[in-house]
Amino acid sequence: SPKIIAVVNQKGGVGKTTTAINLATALAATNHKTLLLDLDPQGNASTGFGVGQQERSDSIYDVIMGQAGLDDVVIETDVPQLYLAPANVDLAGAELELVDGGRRSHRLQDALLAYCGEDQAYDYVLIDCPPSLNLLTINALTASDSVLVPLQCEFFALEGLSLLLRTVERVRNSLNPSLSMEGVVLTMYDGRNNLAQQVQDDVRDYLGDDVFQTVIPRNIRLSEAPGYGMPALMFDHRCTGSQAYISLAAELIRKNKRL
Amino acid sequence: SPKIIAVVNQKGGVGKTTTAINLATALAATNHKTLLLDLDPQGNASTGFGVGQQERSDSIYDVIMGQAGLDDVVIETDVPQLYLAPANVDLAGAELELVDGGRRSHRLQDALLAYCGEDQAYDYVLIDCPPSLNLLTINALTASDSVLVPLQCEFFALEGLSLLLRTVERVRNSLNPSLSMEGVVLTMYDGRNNLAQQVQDDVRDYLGDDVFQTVIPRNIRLSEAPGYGMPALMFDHRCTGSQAYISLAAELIRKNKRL
Ligand SMILES: Nc1ncnc2c1ncn2[C@@H]1O[C@H](COP(=O)(O)OP(=O)(O)OP(=O)(O)O)[C@@H](O)[C@H]1O
Ligand SMILES: Nc1ncnc2c1ncn2[C@@H]1O[C@H](COP(=O)(O)OP(=O)(O)OP(=O)(O)O)[C@@H](O)[C@H]1O
Ligand SMILES: [Mg+2]
Ligand SMILES: [Mg+2]
Repeated sequence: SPKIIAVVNQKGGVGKTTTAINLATALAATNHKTLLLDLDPQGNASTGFGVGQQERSDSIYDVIMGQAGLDDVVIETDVPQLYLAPANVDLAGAELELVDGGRRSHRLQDALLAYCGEDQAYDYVLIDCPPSLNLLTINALTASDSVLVPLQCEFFALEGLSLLLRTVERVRNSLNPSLSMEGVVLTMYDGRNNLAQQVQDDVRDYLGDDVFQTVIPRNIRLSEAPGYGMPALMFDHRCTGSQAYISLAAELIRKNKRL
Repeated sequence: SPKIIAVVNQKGGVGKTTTAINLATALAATNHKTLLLDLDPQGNASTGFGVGQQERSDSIYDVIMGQAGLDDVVIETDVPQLYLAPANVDLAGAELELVDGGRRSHRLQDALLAYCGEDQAYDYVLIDCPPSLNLLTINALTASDSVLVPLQCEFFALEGLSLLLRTVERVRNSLNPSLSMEGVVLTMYDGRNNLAQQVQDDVRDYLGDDVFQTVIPRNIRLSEAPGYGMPALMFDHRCTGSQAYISLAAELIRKNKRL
């Protein structure tokens, strides 16, 4: 069965979607069958693959609400071996609609167990989460084997890290005892910037091997790619951003092979 | 009575908190009595003024839950004429706790009417919102006279703008008929970057005068200031970031004088 990884950070704009899109693409490019779940009502991961609004009428919202299975909503992307469950704005209402329902924290877990069990033979499932520790993110943490945390090297982002790690701990102690730490990946890194260097030092002191060696540099090509509806690895695979995500995928695969 | 402005954008990391902190400071510095409400469970606006966790035990959460009035939680900051209602992590639970309660979208409006009516003589109230269109943000939109939208000049941020404007429209048609557009302010702007220039052109074409003339440049001093627990205007008032927020405040004041 696949390795399921939630890409999570309640701090906004730290590179969750950019990491989910490009890491998923790099995993698929090295012949790992990969599923990307877009769990953010903004639907940025879906946009990043050029999926128009009309192609999202069947979406992860229907799955969370129990009105469809993942096999009804998963679509192919332009990247071989990479599949996507798109999100649309209906998902913004899911939080309030889930509150009174049964198994409200387990909807995604149940859907993935049903879908991946059908011999879909995925190697990896990545879940792009919204900037919040709400029921959607709790669903992702409950369904996942591990947590990947993109961390911008800024003061506010560092401050939110301990809250995030406490939430992961709480989910591990209640909803999902096998939830582990895949790692923290530093994003939008600009080595000329003292604050960024200081945050990197602090995080490596605090978390040690839980921090990936690969650091994602600030690279304009990463933010231009979504405008063309494709991952950076397809838009410009030679740029520093793409190269960093290729090396992150390699590091992730090595780490998981060792286990 | 004061002008109440919600600083809103469901896209994460676009500069909502940085704008709320520094605009509030610039308004106070030009002798306008200003209240900043921190409505984000991350509590970044509170951190930006050096408010420790122990000083936040009475917070905006208690106000939203109807267990305290604003006069019980509002504190002074190091900036004369600037007051703050801090947030703490309890606020993360407010969304689910509000669902079944009465007047769940009006809690903040009711609290502000009670507090500002007591002859507090505020000129401006700014509300820093979380990166979501959840009940906390709906509370802010219901309580406000107008909406200020920080917009990062990036593709994903531009994509989310129409959803945000539709939500503002929906709140105007139901909960708050007098909600108007204070304006869109372009943030983290780097003129050397084609994408940023293109986004600026698109937004000015699309929204015209609803876009502030003042553009906030990308400036590292803005992201260093929170680490020292003070707004950039106190940390380094000569930097380009601070100067931009001073000019934004002047533009906002001029606009509101004309009306
Ligand atoms: N390494 C990078 N270099 C330059 N720009 C980047 C990089 N990573 C992401 N970006 C850009 O920064 C912005 C924020 O990134 P992204 O949207 O991936 O963050 P997010 O955490 O998913 O945001 P949200 O909290 O709204 O979901 C986007 O416009 C994106 O294109
Ligand atoms: N003009 C700027 N130049 C450089 N850095 C900036 C600028 N504005 C904000 N920042 C930094 O960018 C990051 C995101 O800004 P900020 O936290 O204010 O955004 P936000 O919209 O409030 O985020 P969230 O969605 O998490 O609430 C912060 O680390 C902040 O210090
Ligand atoms: Mg995202
Ligand atoms: Mg903020």
